[in-house]
Amino acid sequence: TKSASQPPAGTASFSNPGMNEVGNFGGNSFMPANGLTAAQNQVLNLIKACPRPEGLNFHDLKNQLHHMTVASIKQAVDFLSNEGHIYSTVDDDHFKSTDAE
Amino acid sequence: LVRIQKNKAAALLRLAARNV
Repeated sequence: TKSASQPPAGTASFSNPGMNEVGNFGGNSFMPANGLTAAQNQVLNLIKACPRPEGLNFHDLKNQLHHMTVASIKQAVDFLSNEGHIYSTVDDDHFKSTDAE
Repeated sequence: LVRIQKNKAAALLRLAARNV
C-alpha cells in the first residue's frame, strides 16, 4: 500500500531564479554575484557579523581564519576596503562593513 | 569619531562608484 498523496521528502524545490548560474567558477565552491573570492567573502562575512560598534579587530580576523596567512587576510582586507565594502574605524586594525542588509 | 565617519563616507562613496 502506497499513498500517492504524500510528496517525497527529498525534493527541495528551492529554486532561486537568476541566482544559481553565477556560482560555477571552477572549483571555487561559492562565489556570489558580488565578484569576491571565497577568502575575501569570508573576511567580509566575519566583519559583517561583528556586533561591536568599533568593528572587528584584525587580530580576531586572524584567529577565526586559521587557514589563511596574515598576508592573505591583509590582502583581502585591503581589497575590501578599496572596493568600499569595509572601512577602518578606531584604528587601522578595526574594520566595519558598509554593506547594510 | 570624525575619522570613523570619514572612513565610512569614503567607503560608501567607493562602493557607490563601483555600483554605478
